[in-house]
Amino acid sequence: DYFIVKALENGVQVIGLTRGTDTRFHHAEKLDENEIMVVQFTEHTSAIKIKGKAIIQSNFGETRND
Amino acid sequence: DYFIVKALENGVQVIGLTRGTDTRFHHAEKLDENEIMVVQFTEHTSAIKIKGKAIIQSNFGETRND
Amino acid sequence: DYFIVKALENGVQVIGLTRGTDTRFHHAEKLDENEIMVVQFTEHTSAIKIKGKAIIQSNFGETRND
Amino acid sequence: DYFIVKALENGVQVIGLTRGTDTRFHHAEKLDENEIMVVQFTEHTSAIKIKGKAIIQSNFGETRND
Amino acid sequence: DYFIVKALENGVQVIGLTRGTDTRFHHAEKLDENEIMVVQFTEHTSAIKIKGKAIIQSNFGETRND
Amino acid sequence: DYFIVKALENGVQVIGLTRGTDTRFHHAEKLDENEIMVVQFTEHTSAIKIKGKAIIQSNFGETRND
Amino acid sequence: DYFIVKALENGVQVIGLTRGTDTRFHHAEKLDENEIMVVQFTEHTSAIKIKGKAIIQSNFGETRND
Amino acid sequence: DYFIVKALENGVQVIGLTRGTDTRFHHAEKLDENEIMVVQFTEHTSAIKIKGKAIIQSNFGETRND
Amino acid sequence: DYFIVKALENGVQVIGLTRGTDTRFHHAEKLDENEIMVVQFTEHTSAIKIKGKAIIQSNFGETRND
Amino acid sequence: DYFIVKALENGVQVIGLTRGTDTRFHHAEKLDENEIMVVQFTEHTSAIKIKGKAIIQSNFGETRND
Amino acid sequence: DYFIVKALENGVQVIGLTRGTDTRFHHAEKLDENEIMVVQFTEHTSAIKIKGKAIIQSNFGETRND
Ligand SMILES: N[C@@H](Cc1c[nH]c2ccccc12)C(=O)O
Ligand SMILES: N[C@@H](Cc1c[nH]c2ccccc12)C(=O)O
Ligand SMILES: N[C@@H](Cc1c[nH]c2ccccc12)C(=O)O
Ligand SMILES: N[C@@H](Cc1c[nH]c2ccccc12)C(=O)O
Ligand SMILES: N[C@@H](Cc1c[nH]c2ccccc12)C(=O)O
Ligand SMILES: N[C@@H](Cc1c[nH]c2ccccc12)C(=O)O
Ligand SMILES: N[C@@H](Cc1c[nH]c2ccccc12)C(=O)O
Ligand SMILES: N[C@@H](Cc1c[nH]c2ccccc12)C(=O)O
Ligand SMILES: N[C@@H](Cc1c[nH]c2ccccc12)C(=O)O
Ligand SMILES: N[C@@H](Cc1c[nH]c2ccccc12)C(=O)O
Ligand SMILES: N[C@@H](Cc1c[nH]c2ccccc12)C(=O)O
Repeated sequence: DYFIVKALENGVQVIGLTRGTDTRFHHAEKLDENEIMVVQFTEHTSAIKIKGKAIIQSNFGETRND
Repeated sequence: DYFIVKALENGVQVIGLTRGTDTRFHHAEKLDENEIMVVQFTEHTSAIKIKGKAIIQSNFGETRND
Repeated sequence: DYFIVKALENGVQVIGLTRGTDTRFHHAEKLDENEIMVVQFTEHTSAIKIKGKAIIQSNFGETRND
Repeated sequence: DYFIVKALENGVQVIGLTRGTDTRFHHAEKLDENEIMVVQFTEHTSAIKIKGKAIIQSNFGETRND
Repeated sequence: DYFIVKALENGVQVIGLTRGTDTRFHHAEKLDENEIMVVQFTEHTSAIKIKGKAIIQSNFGETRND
Repeated sequence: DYFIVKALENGVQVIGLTRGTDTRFHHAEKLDENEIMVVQFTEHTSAIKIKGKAIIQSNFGETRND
Repeated sequence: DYFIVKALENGVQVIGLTRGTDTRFHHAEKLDENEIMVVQFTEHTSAIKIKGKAIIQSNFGETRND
Repeated sequence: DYFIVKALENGVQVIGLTRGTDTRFHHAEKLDENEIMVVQFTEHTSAIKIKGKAIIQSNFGETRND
Repeated sequence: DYFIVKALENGVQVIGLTRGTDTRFHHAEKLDENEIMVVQFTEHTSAIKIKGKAIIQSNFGETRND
Repeated sequence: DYFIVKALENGVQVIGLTRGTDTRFHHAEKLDENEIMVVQFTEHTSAIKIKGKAIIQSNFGETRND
Repeated sequence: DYFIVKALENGVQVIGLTRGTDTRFHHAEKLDENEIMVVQFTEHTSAIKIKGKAIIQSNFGETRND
């Protein structure tokens, strides 16, 4: 399972939350406007948070927050 | 299996309930308006509760509670 | 396999019934109006009962009981 | 594999029949009008009988007996 | 694999035939009018016979014999 | 894999042929008019012959021989 | 994987060819007009030849040779 | 994976090529006009050549060479 | 995974390239006009080159180079 | 799972981020205008970043950032 | 997973990049105009680069760079 995040402004953050009994941020990738990140769920990442204006393309179509 | 939660107001909570014989809250992630969280079911999370105004995109289309 | 329950009134109960030779309630999660619960079948839950006015979204579309 | 039973009257019974060489009732869950039960086939349940007025939603669409 | 049998009259029989080198009846479940039975193929049942007026809903749509 | 045979006359036969190096009849189930048989391929049955007027519903739609 | 052969004349043959380094006929099942045979590929059969007028229903729709 | 070859003339050949480091013909099955052969890929056959006028029905629809 | 090559002229070549750290030609099958070859990817073949005028039918529809 | 990146200008970068507890860049492949790269997620790559004007074709359709 | 590359000019290169911690070119297959190459991802190839004018047919439809 993967999905695509396209930043619509500078400073968008794609944040990985840890898998397991504990839930905390393990990585925050910063995207500039128009940069694209394609991300998977992994052994270490079971929840992903997106802050800032972006478009998400996933199994469920498009999600915008601008 | 994953789904997407987009907060429509500040203070939305995405709450993980424990898998196993016991069912209790193990984590509550707070989302500000427009923040997006993409979450999986996991070895530790077999039920997820959402409090506050949000849009959920899942296999079943969109679910709104605003 | 998961499905979504959205409460249409306060006091909706999502009740997990035990898997195995014995069938009894192991947990009843109470939902207030507009709260949403996304639930899986699990090693401990093989039947789920919903009491109170709610909308269920599953593989079979929508089920309402209001 | 799961399906949904929505009771259209009080006293609807969702009856589990045992898996194995022997076929007998191991549990009868009573539903009041408008109560919903989401049930799986399991290691102990390989046939399910529904008595009383209900709507069933399954892979095959809707089945009514009212 | 499962399918649904809805009895259209009293006395409908859903008969399980044994899996294995030998083929014989191991169980005949009697259904009254409007009763519904949801049945699986199992380790012990590899053929199922239906006697009496009923509607069957399966992967192949509806089969009626009334 | 299963399919459905509905007898359109008395005396329809659903015949199981043995799996393995040898191919012979191991069982012939007789169906009266309107009786329905739902059959699987199994460890012992890798070919099935149908004699007499019947409708077959399978992955490929309907097959009639009347 | 299975498919259906319906004989359109007497004397139709459904011939199983052996799986393995050697390819030879291991069984020829004769069908009379209107008889139906539902056949699988198996551990012993990796090619099947049909002689005589018949309709074949498979994953690819209908094949006629009359 | 299987596909269907229907001969449109006498003398059509369905030729199996060996799986492995070496690629050579291991079997050529001759089909007379209107004969049908349903063939699988196997442990010994990883390429199949068809000479002569025939119709092939496969996952990709129909292929004719007449 | 397989696909179909139909030669539109004499001398079409279907060339298997070796799987592994090294990539070289291990077999070139020559097809005359109208001959059809149905080929799989295998333990020894992870890339396939086609020279000459042909039609390819694959998961992606038709590819022509004439 | 794979997707396709087509560069719309010189200097497009397809950057692989490491799988595991640590997230850092392990490779940045530079593409000139019109060059195409088809990339998988792998044991070493669980997130991929794209900088510069490009078209991405994936399970979710097309993503452009020009 | 495989896809198809059809060269639209001479000198098109289909380049395999190594799977693993290191990413480098392990093979560049040159295609003349109209030659077709059908390629898989493999144990040794986890990214593929295409230089020169070509059409790519994949799960995502057609990609052209001419
Ligand atoms: N650590 C949690 C992260 C998580 C996944 N899904 C969630 C839903 C709600 C809250 C936390 C989570 C887990 O692996 O289960
Ligand atoms: N601890 C429960 C959580 C749960 C999952 N689905 C449920 C449905 C109803 C009530 C509780 C649950 C379990 O793992 O089974
Ligand atoms: N304890 C039962 C619960 C159950 C599942 N499906 C049912 C259908 C009917 C009655 C009970 C059940 C079991 O695991 O099998
Ligand atoms: N004990 C039976 C229950 C059953 C399943 N499917 C059936 C069909 C007909 C009669 C009985 C059954 C079994 O596990 O096989
Ligand atoms: N005992 C048989 C039952 C059976 C299954 N499919 C059949 C088709 C025809 C006749 C008998 C059967 C078996 O397991 O194989
Ligand atoms: N004994 C044979 C039965 C069979 C299956 N498919 C066939 C096709 C043709 C002739 C015989 C068969 C086998 O298991 O392989
Ligand atoms: N004995 C051959 C039979 C066969 C299967 N597919 C074929 C295609 C062509 C010729 C022979 C065959 C095998 O198992 O491989
Ligand atoms: N012996 C070859 C046969 C083959 C399969 N696909 C091919 C494509 C091209 C040339 C040969 C082949 C192999 O098993 O791999
Ligand atoms: N030997 C290579 C062949 C190959 C497959 N796909 C490729 C793509 C590009 C270049 C070579 C290849 C391998 O198995 O990986
Ligand atoms: N090292 C991380 C990379 C990653 C994957 N998905 C992510 C989402 C957000 C942040 C980082 C990631 C991991 O394997 O899990
Ligand atoms: N060696 C890398 C190749 C690779 C695959 N996908 C990538 C995406 C970006 C950069 C490099 C890659 C790996 O196997 O993971």
